Amino acid sequence: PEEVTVTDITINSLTVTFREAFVARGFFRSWELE
Amino acid sequence: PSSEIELIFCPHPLLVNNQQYSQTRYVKTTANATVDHLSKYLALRIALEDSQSETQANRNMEGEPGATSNSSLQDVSEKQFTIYISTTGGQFSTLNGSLTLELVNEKFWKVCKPLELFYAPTQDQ
Repeated sequence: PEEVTVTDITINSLTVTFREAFVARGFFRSWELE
Repeated sequence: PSSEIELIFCPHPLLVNNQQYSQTRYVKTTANATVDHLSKYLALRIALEDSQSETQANRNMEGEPGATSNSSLQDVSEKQFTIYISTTGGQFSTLNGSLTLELVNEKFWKVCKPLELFYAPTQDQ
């Protein structure tokens, strides 16, 4: 995907990173394997 | 380090008006993220997108750059979302906020495909 948005979210001191793309192909490994 | 989870995140087909939120979201995060993390992430992303749309609309109306409305961003970011997963028979189960996505994957999904979840604004707001 051309653009991926990266966002960190913290709850109760646990920070996790989210990455979001406009399309699945090229972003989701499991779809690429199909 | 926690393993990565791939998510397809869609508006709840029964609880969300198509014009309200129509976007399917392709998301990756770590398996230790909880449903609450996901809910907060969604609230933030939608608030930012709404705020950007509003700014763009202001620009179009006034013919000059508009400022992002911090008050509206705060209002929208306080909106809460409930997360659902599809179960057998076309039913939807509400996911508890404290569940990790790893647990959701193991307990409800069990297939080697991106985890498919649904979202809708929390009803009692």
